[in-house]
Amino acid sequence: AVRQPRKKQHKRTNSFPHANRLPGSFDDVHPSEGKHVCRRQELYVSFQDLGWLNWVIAPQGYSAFYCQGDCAFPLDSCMNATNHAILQSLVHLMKPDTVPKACCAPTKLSATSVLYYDSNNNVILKKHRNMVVKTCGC
Amino acid sequence: VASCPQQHSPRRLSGREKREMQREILALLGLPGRSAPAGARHSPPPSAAPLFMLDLYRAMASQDEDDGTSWAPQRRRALDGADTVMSFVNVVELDRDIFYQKPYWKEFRFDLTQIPTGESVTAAEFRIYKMQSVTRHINQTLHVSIYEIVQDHPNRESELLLLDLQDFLAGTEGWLAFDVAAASNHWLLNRKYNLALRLYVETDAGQSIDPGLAGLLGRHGPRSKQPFVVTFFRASQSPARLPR
Repeated sequence: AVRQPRKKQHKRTNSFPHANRLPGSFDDVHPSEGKHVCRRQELYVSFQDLGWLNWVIAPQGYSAFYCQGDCAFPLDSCMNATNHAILQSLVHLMKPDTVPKACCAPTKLSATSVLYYDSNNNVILKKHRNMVVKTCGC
Repeated sequence: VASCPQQHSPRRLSGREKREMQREILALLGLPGRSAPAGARHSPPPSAAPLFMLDLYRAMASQDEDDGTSWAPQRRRALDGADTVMSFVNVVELDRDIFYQKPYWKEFRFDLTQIPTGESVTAAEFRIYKMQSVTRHINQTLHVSIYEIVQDHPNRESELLLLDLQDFLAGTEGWLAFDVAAASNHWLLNRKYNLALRLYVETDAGQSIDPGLAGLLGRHGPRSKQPFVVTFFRASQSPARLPR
């Protein structure tokens, strides 16, 4: 792992053992009244740790952001939600066995680029659209 | 009603799973393989192209924050529309210099075997560094023209296609960029057209000048000033991802 886990990291009993996990670390999860609210998390993949930096010129690693947490609508009004998510939450409250909760999902994505050598010493810059999660919502 | 994906608890990954995961990251990022190419590991490539590409990478990475004022509008448009940008290092260079009969020229060849398939060329530039000409008056205008060699003939002159023509003062120093998109398109569509680019320099009076004496640097110049081609590609469709 390249980034030091933060203070609360050790409290996560279900994280990967250090030696066997992919290079990277999880962001903190801020529990709200015992629940994990929907927010953006980060799994940093270090190209240096993977030994790819002799042919990947940039970046040095990849922040694989993802969305995780609960969508608790309409009770938690501070969260970003679509009308559909609010409706689905209400229907879920009425029929919890048949209708699932609203999803915590990316609401805004951006591109990322990788610069690397090919086997002929040509340099390639590749742009990947919609690869990086910018914001999460319900 | 769409259902949320199950929230699996993280678990210990086996070595095989870890390698699969790494391979998948490589595939998602469009990277060809894990091991470094031999050339990149042992002999450093000419550094002009990587430096230029690193500038492009930084511009692309800061696209959201940067207003792009430091980039020419043409370059900005090419960058905005591109999914892949490739630089091609000049691998073979031929000179018809002052030891030959006029007209003088310089020829550049590139290895284009790794051009991506399924992508179209949106722009392409041939970039060559020009030093101040030592044999000409600095205010004299030089006409620099770039041709694509369409067909080589053993006993007569090659068939050429004019790609770009630009005027410079003999005293100009810096990178010159020529539009070679037409040639890149030909090379992409049909690999047998991958012949070369040829450069001529003339005065106002139509007198041919040795490109070297005009200050144009070839592959024997400093590593940071060696000529190369940069091509902007746009993917015609989203890449299909196979399930792991």
